[in-house]
Amino acid sequence: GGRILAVANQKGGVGKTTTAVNLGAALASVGRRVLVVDLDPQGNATTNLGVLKNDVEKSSYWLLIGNTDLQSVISDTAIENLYVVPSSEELVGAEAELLDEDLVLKEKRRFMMRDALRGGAGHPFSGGFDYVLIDCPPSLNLLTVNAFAASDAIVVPLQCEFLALEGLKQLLQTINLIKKSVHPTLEVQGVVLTMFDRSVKLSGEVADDAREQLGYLVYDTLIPRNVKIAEAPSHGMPVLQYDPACSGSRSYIKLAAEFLQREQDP
Amino acid sequence: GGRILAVANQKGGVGKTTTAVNLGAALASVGRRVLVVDLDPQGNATTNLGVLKNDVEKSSYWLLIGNTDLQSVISDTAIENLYVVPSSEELVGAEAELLDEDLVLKEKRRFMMRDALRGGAGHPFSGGFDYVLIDCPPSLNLLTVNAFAASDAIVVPLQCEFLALEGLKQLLQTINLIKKSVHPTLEVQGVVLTMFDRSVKLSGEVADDAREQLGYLVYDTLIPRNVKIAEAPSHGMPVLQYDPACSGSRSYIKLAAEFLQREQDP
Ligand SMILES: Nc1ncnc2c1ncn2[C@@H]1O[C@H](COP(=O)(O)OP(=O)(O)OP(=O)(O)O)[C@@H](O)[C@H]1O
Ligand SMILES: Nc1ncnc2c1ncn2[C@@H]1O[C@H](COP(=O)(O)OP(=O)(O)OP(=O)(O)O)[C@@H](O)[C@H]1O
Ligand SMILES: [Mg+2]
Ligand SMILES: [Mg+2]
Repeated sequence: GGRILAVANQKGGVGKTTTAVNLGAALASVGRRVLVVDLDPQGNATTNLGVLKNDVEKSSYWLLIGNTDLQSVISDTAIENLYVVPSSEELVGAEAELLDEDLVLKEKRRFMMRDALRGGAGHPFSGGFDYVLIDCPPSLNLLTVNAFAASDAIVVPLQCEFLALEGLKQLLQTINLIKKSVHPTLEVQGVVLTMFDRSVKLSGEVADDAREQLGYLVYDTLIPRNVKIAEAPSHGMPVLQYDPACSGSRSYIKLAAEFLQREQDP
Repeated sequence: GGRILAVANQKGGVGKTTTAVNLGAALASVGRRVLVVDLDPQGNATTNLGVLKNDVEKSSYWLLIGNTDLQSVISDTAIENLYVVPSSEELVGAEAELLDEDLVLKEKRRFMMRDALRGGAGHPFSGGFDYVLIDCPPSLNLLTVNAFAASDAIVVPLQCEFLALEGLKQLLQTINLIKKSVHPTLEVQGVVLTMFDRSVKLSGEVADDAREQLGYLVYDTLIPRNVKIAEAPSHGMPVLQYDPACSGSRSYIKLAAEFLQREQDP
């Protein structure tokens, strides 16, 4: 079976979508079969992977609420080995629907995504992918909790800016709550430092701070601030396709190698 | 009475907190009495204004859930004329509590903040401030809806990056829903372009696009990407205090002038 990882951080704009899409594309480029699940009502991962929102019939909403079969909500991308479960407008209302006891039983509301992807607690994932990366919205709401309950591990993008470290405590607390209550084997696979800008003193300070506080959890690979990464979404493609030789692409390929290394020797 | 404005955009990391804090500080520097309400569980506005989270007794949570008197949740800042209702950890659970029908009546769950600040629909705000700026979390959840129902108008920070425009449609749809259902006079006071980087082609393209699509709604003032703005939060102060002469401070002072102009001739 494959592994499911949530890409999460409730702090906004730290590179969650950029990491889910580009780490996904980098893993696909080395032969892994990868599925990106867009669990953010904004649908940025869907757009970054070139899927037009108007063309979407079945979306991640149907995994959460409709208990639909995974295979029926998967879309192709232009990249070999890379697939996506797109987001849709319906996701905006998903949280309130999960909390509506007439629709979803109270004890099931955190596990709808887990049951749709795995069929139940502790079941291995056998959906025909090596890796599933779930792009989470910028909050610790029921959508993100569903992603945590469904995942084997979590990848945390951390922007090299002051405010970034502040939210990490809350995120780690939420992960611990999930571990203690429902999912004891959930772990953080790693923390990836994003938008690192060598010319900005603050970037280096935050990176040093993060390594001091989090140690091994922080990947060696730094994702640099690189304009090609910001331009690629407007062309509906990952940066690896938009400009394979730029520093942005090279850093995500390096991250994929480090990610796979951690997967082999946890 | 004074005016209440929500600073909102569900896209993460676009400069909501930076705008609430620095527009607030700039209005205070020209003699307006300003209150920043931190409605984000992350509490970044609280930290940016130098308030230590451990010192917080009463927070914005108590306005939402506890129906507490506004005066009892206000903290001072180091800046004259600038006050803050801090955020606290309790806000993380606020949304689920608002949706719990044993705690809050269904028809009241969107109006708790409005009733705490104004005492009811259509009532003028008479809390002793010229302006209240509510810093919203990066989502269109019940906290943000409470902010919209309580506000006279909305200020929308828009980052000069591709993904930024994509989410705007959803935001404007949500605002229209609120206008039609409960708050017909709610309006967008303006859209402020943030993190504008003259050396990046994409920045100029997004700015032009935004002005083409939104016209007058977009303020003339552009907020440049400026490292002093990113450094100021680590010193617990607005950039106007940290480095009053930098381009970041000057742009927020200019924005405050334009904001006041719009307030006079709507
Ligand atoms: N390394 C980078 N260099 C330059 N720009 C980047 C980089 N990573 C991300 N960006 C840009 O920064 C913005 C925020 O990134 P992204 O949307 O991936 O963050 P997010 O955490 O998914 O945001 P949200 O909280 O809204 O979901 C986007 O415009 C993106 O293109
Ligand atoms: N004009 C600017 N120049 C440089 N950095 C900026 C600028 N505006 C904001 N920043 C930095 O960008 C990051 C995101 O800004 P901010 O936290 O204000 O966004 P936000 O929309 O409030 O985020 P969230 O969605 O998490 O609430 C912060 O680290 C902030 O210091
Ligand atoms: Mg995202
Ligand atoms: Mg904020």
